[in-house]
Formats: sequence, structure tokens, C-alpha cells
Amino acid sequence: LFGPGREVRELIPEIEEKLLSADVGVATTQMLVDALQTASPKTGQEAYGFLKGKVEEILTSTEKIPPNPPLKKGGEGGFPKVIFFVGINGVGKTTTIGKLAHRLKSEGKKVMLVAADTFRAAARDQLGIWAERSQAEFVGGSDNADPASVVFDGCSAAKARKCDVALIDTAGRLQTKTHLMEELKKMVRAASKAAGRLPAVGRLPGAGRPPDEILLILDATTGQNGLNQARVFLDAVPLTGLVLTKYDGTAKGGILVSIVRETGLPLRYVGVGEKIEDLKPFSAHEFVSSLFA
Amino acid sequence: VLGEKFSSVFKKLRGYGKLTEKNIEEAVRDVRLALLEADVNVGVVKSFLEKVKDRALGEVVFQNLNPQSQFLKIVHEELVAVLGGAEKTLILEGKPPHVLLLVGLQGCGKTTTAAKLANYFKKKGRHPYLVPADVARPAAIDQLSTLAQKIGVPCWPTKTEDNPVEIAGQAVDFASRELNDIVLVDTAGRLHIDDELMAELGRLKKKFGNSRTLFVADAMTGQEAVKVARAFHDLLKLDGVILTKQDGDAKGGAALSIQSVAGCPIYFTGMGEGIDALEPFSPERLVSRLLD
Ligand SMILES: Nc1nc2c(ncn2[C@@H]2O[C@H](COP(=O)(O)OP(=O)(O)OP(=O)(O)O)[C@@H](O)[C@H]2O)c(=O)[nH]1
Ligand SMILES: Nc1nc2c(ncn2[C@@H]2O[C@H](COP(=O)(O)OP(=O)(O)OP(=O)(O)O)[C@@H](O)[C@H]2O)c(=O)[nH]1
Ligand SMILES: [Mg+2]
Ligand SMILES: [Mg+2]
Repeated sequence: LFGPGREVRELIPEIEEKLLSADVGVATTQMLVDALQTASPKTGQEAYGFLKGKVEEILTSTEKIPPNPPLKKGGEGGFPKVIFFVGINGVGKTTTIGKLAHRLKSEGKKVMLVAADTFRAAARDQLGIWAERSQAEFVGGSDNADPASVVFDGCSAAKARKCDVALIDTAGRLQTKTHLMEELKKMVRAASKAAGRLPAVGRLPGAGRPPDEILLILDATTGQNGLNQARVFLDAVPLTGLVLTKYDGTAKGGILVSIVRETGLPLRYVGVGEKIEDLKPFSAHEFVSSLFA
Repeated sequence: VLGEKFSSVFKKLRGYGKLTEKNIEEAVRDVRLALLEADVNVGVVKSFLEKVKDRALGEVVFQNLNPQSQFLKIVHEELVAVLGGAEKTLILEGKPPHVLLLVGLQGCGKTTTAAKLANYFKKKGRHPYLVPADVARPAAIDQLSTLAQKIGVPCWPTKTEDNPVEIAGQAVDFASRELNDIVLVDTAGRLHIDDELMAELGRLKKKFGNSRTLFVADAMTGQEAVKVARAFHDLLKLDGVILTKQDGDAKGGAALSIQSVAGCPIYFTGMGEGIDALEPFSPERLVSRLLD
């Protein structure tokens, strides 16, 4: 495709097809092709290098944001670091928590898993099994309990048991369901309340310290709707990062380029399978190589 | 002379004569962008547009339309036709038990849909039976049996150490003795590139003389929908498709991509998390959203 001696101009349709097939989307593909034409490289090789560089630049421009705040032993002021896992239905939130718990455990951290999905059948049991597998503490509520109160109890228990981190599992929710986005805001406030960081008056984090991380979990097979998901979730809660799951399939996850370009959110981890060890830190370089493979 | 003048005015009023490459060029471009933004696969968009242009070129423009809107009207009709035209009913008649296998990628909604389907058939006076054949995912058996209990449908007591193919066989034998006429088998999510797990589905299908394989797919699946559907279809010969999570705002272009390779009807669409949230798939409704 990018062999030497091919007119760059005649490569454009192939480049467009490659990017569109990777779910990069119409607008971002157009932006990249326009940039390529402005740069007007002499050879196919140069064109390839230019595009890879451009995409890598988009994806790494956010890596300068550290996980906020950095994970210290015991969290801050004796309160565990709180990480929320949010996203639409079926993307891999619960499984990702199990994987991250395992990773943190191997780093010597004491981890608490909070089953705040009180809606879906067997959601609490599913997370309970991951808690066993990753040897983490576990707190769940009764069926249909108020999710925000489970968050509050879970975070309080994590502090009482001197955990370093509390990973909060939430129910999947389509971003179009306004009442569920409101429920999520309530859950986020509950975590802040448990840490005594906010006045109990319902104001969104920004004042006291909110949950330390709110990660949006995205399925690599998702098309352009992924961008809507990111926009609406970010509008509702202060997301701090992204996780891309099911990257072990054949999908390239190109929608991520548009999402990162628009939101500036860093990609923290990538899910590459269903086993507990199948979680890798994100590498922009590898992602870009695979995108253009 | 006046007659000529009038007839030329009428000719102008009557429109542009016929659809040509030139006068539909912009409309073709707009449709291509709309379909791509709706997640229809790049290759599928290309072949669809070629087919539609073949049909459209040379057509006479109707009196009240201009070429662009006439072309859009044709596109709309063709998309609805490709998606099956009208709502299709899943008819299960003849010698029971009718075995339905629910297959698809991880997290697309198989377990939830299995329960929804059981509920749908129960409401129609049938006697469904649920079989949890996912022994891999934590609490998957629990998930389906909880839903089964909720809707009052019997469910096989699968254990995690069971073999999915064996368990399905035993359950179907049992269900048919109990006079359940429809057996719904929920399988574990799997990648189309996982040869071992795909082979397991092949063995599962072989277990029954007569079964239907229903491909469950997420409405927001992107470009990969073609590859995935093709892999499942090539191996299993899909009998039907169920599109889930259509209660979101995904355009659902994956439906077109899947249809282009699986060639079987999209019977149902998942319209929510509740057990009643299952509707017959409407090509008209999806196409309106697609071109919106
Ligand atoms: N192949 C693969 N499968 C994954 C990955 N992450 C999660 N899964 C699978 O995706 C399915 C859904 O995972 P869950 O963790 O239940 O997803 P969820 O977001 O918690 O789902 P809900 O709570 O129902 O919204 C399961 O079958 C997981 O094993 C991944 O990185 N690769
Ligand atoms: N909003 C909405 N959610 C749905 C729909 N169908 C399923 N879900 C949700 O999607 C998530 C995944 O559903 P499951 O039934 O566990 O999916 P699955 O295909 O069995 O997952 P695996 O067994 O892990 O492959 C759950 O949170 C369901 O409630 C739907 O039509 N609309
Ligand atoms: Mg979950
Ligand atoms: Mg399932």
C-alpha cells in the first residue's frame, strides 16, 4: 500500500478506505487526508510516516496528564483512591475491574471492589467472583438497593479496612437515558461525600476532590456511537480517562482517535482478553501500527 | 409558437427529464457520507451505491420531485428492501422441540435476549425452556436462571464444570420429554477468530437434528460487523439475526452490513434492558434513522 514510487495523490482513496474501515470516521479521516495533502509528502513511505505521526501525536498529547492524583499507598489523607468504571451496557466494566484489581494487588496494594450495579441480574455475584480471583475486599448491596448508597457504604468500608484503592462497578447505561446519567452523578457525589470532600449539598465534584478517577470503558467494536458515548458521559461526570476493551478481536478501535482528539482524555488501559491478566497499559505506538497494518 | 413556449415551460416544470450521473452526483455523495457515518461497512456502501445507481439512472423524474430527492427516495426504498422489506415473524412450526441457539460476540446481549425470547414465546402460549450453556463467564448461569425465575420459565440447572455441548444435549432431551416445544440455548460470547470456540459452536449445532442459529449483534457495532457476521455465517449458516440496544442513538448501519453477508432475516430488536423490551425488527424504522 505504501510502497515506494506510488504517487501520493493516487494513494488517497486507499488511505481513506483503510481509515474508514478502522472506524476512524468520516470527519477525522477527512482531517487526516487534508493534513496529508497540505504536507504533500513526495513518496508513499513519507505519507505513511506522516499519517502515523499525526495520529500518534493526537493520542499522546494527553499522556502528559498523570492519573489524577497518582496512586499512593493508602490514598490521600488516609482515604482510599476511588476509581469509577462507567460506560454503556456490555462493554466490559466488571471484567476490567477484576483485571485491574489483580494488577494492583501484584503491586502490593490493598484493593476493594464495590458492586454498585444493583440492577442487573447476577451483577453483584459476577463481581464477587472477580474479588475472589483477585483476592480483593468486596462490598455489595442488596438487589435493587440505591446504587449511590452502595457507593457510600463501599467507600466507607474501604477506608475502614485501610484499602489503598476502591474500584467502583456501575451498571451499564446507554448515554441517551437521562435518568440513568442523573443516577451516575448521584453515585459520583456519594463517593465524594464518603471521603468528606464535599458539602452534602448536591454539587458536582470540582469543589472538594471527586473520585480520583472516572474511567469510561469503550468496546473496540463500537462504531461512531462511541463518540456520542464519550461526549455525553463527559458532560455528565468528570471523566479522567478511557479504557478500550476487546482489543483482542479484529476491530481497530479507530473511533478512539476522534474521541481523544475531541475530549483530550488519556487512554489508560487496553483489554486484550477475558482472563484476569488480559489488561495492558495503552501504547500509542502499538495502536497506530495496528491501525495502519 | 405559443404552444411551443408553453410546452417548454411545462418541460421545465415537469422537471429534469431523467436521472443522470450528473444530476444525482451530489445526492450520491451525501448518501455515501450518511451511510458511512451510520457505521455501514465501507465495502457494503460501495456495492449498495453501485446497485442503486444502476437502478436509478435513466429513471424518469416524477413531476413533483427534483433528481436529488428522487434519488433519495429510491435509496430509501432499496435500503428497506435489502433489510427484508417488512417485519419478519420467526415461525416455529412442525415437530418440536424447536432448538434456538443464541450466538455472538462478548457482551452483545445474548443472555438477556434469551430471556426476552422465552418471555415472548410464553406470552404467545408456547412452552419455552431455557438452557444456560455459558460455563465460562462468572455468574452467567446465575444471570440466566435469575431471569428465568422472574418470568416463570423453567431453566436447566447447569454447573460450571459441565461441558456446554453435553449440557445442551441433555437439556433438550429433558425439555422435549417435558413437552416444552421451544428450547433456547444461551452460549458464551466468543470472538469470530477464536477457532476453538467457533468449533465448539459447530459441535453444538451438530448435536441437534434441527435447530436455528440466531446471531445476536449490538446495534452500535462498527465496520467490523461484516467480518464478524461472515465468520459466524460461514461456519454455522445463520438462520436469523437479533439486533440489540436499539434503544440507544446508534444509527444501526451494522444491520445493513450483517444482512449483506448473512442473508437471513433480522427478526427482533432489543429495545431496552427490561424483559419486555423485545420488538419485531422494522426495516422502515431503521432506514429512517439511518438517513436521518
Ligand atoms: N475478548 C474480550 N472479551 C472481553 C474483554 N473485556 C470484557 N470481555 C467480555 O465481555 C463480556 C461483558 O463483560 P462485562 O464485564 O460483564 O461487561 P459490563 O460492561 O460490566 O456489562 P454490564 O454490566 O452488563 O453493562 C464478558 O463476556 C467479558 O468476558 C476483552 O478485553 N476481550
Ligand atoms: N439498553 C439495552 N441494554 C441491553 C439490551 N440487551 C441487552 N442489554 C444489556 O447489555 C448488557 C449485556 O447483556 P448480556 O445479556 O449479559 O450480554 P451477553 O451477550 O450475554 O454477554 P456475554 O455472555 O458476556 O457474551 C446487559 O447490561 C444487558 O442488560 C437492549 O436491547 N438494550
Ligand atoms: Mg457489569
Ligand atoms: Mg451472556
